[in-house]
Amino acid sequence: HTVELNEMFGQIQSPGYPDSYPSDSEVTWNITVPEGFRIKLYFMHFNLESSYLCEYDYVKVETEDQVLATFCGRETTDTEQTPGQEVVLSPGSFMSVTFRSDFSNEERFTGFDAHYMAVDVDECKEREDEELSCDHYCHNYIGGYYCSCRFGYILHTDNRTCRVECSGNLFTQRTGTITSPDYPNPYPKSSECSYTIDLEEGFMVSLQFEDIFDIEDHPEVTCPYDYIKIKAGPKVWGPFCGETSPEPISTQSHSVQILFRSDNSGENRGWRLSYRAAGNECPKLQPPLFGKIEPSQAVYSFKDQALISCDTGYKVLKDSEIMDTFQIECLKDGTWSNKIPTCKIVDCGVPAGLKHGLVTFSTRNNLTTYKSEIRYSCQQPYYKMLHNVTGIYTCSAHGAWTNEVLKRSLPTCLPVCGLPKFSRKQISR
Amino acid sequence: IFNGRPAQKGTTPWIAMLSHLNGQPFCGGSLLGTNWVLTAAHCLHHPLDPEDPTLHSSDLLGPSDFKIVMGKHWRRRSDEDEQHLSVRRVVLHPSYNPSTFENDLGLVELSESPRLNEFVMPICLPEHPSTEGTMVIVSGWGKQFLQRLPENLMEIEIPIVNYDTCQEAYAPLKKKVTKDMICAGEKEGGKDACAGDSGGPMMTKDQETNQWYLVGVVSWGEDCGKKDRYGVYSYIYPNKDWIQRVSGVRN
Repeated sequence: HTVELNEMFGQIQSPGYPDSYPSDSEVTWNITVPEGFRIKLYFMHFNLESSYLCEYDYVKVETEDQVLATFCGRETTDTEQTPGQEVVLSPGSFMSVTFRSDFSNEERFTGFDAHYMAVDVDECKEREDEELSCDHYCHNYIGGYYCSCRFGYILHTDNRTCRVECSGNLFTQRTGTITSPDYPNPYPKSSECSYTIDLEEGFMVSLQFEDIFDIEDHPEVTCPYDYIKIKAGPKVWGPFCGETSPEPISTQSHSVQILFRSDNSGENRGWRLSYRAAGNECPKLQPPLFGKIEPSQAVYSFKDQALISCDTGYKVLKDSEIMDTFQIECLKDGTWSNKIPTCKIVDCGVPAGLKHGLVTFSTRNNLTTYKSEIRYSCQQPYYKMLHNVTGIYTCSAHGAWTNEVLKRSLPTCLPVCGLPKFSRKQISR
Repeated sequence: IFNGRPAQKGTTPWIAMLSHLNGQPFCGGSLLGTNWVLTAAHCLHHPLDPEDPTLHSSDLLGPSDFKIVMGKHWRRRSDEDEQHLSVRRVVLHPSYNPSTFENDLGLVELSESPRLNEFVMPICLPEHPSTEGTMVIVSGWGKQFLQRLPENLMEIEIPIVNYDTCQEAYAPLKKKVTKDMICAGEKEGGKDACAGDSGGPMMTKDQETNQWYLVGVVSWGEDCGKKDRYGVYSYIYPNKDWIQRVSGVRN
């Protein structure tokens, strides 16, 4: 005789309880509660015939695949068990209770009175096995649980593992370092990462793994779980996994893709690589006379730039144009974008005229180049220089006649006042 | 100039002659910097109705009404070094009062600078106030004794008079001597400026720098050379800011 019970709680009793139960009877109660709950069974009263290992009368509590307990008798002995105050918990949401009495009873036994109730399963506490637990955070609630992830992670479709969005990383610098997410901490699960190094044609990228290399692997099968793969054009390196860093890779290409995939299990610390791009080398450079080149490098390669500048007092002369600096670039084919220009001494040119004044050169041949000197003076005795400045100007490195005080501005000749040439006799006192 | 002496040519190179376009001189002035002549405001104000003391712009001389001649010594005869200059702008002192001659100053901007030489040179502005008793020189081509006009530039050498003394001297005539004026002359009279000298310089020499600077501008007086009737001049020192603000001139 089977009874299906689906309530969240209930009571079951031996037939005829509290009167003694009949012999030769068997009743089974199948208790089913919703997923996320388990069943707690406890006995208010228990009085069955005792027998060795409960082979006569018994109450057996079991799930689909295991016997949780078998009770009989009045008191627990080493060969038979009574529930007493003990609670029987089902591992899952199903429990079956079977009462069986054999065909004879030496005396009258009142049987049992038991209660059951559904008890929430705290999956967050109980699910230890990796397959089932949450990757980051577990949240229990009555009748179930859910997982959530740390900031920056996304809950995977398995509702358990946390992946990151790590696709579409673009590197355009000529050197760089790329790591697995969270490196050197364990990388996220269930993630598909892609990194692209995209440089101008003419560069050739080489890669080198550094420090830790720890990607989940398998003793027999090549990287069935997690792996890193490198592509450049038609060429593919990897998949790589395990703990041995791959050899340095010279891709001979200016565009490289790095694919990294992790499945939903494993705690591995990931990988780190550095890359460098180099192009064709250009011929060595010689700085111009009275000039210099920056940065000064033993080798210049594609895309390298060199800035030519001149010593103080000199300017760059390029195609008859005067400028402060001139930049050349190493081209893809290993030639320089321009020839090295020359450095020409700064020439301040003819000095501006001065109202009510005149200019004299300090050099016999009226030099106007860098560091040459001239002197402004006012038409004496009728004009004098304002502020009594020296009137001496030097051709500066910036190509301007410069005075210590007035800098680039011209002096001012002010009319002398109150000093007639023809003086009158002293004023009488 | 009453009881004066002929000025030695070139000793007053800053003296400017204001003359009508027909050559008739009517006032004096002093060259400041290279572009400005300081004169008396009343030289530039010719009221159609002398009785009407208010200042009408129509009574003011315009730049094209007169000219400036520098390097002059002779009043009528031309000088070898004289330079005729046209006027660009006329600026009267904002507080000029025609009826009391307060702030009797006017600045004339020249259209072009004169060529400086031993007969054309600006005078300096004062660095400090003048004190009573300081001897000053006043020069001009104005009337002499018996209303005769001189052949050449004349000058007198007179002392600066105490302000209160001068004020008291004019009190009986109900004429106000104000703080923007300065008086000079002898108590007994004699040496004095007179009509035609207006606008001309009252100057003295700075003993430290040896430079001549302008003390005053010939402005007004009661008659000429009379006892107790000192010559009254527009005092430059208290008006120096205005002069520099308008003309930009610095020593």
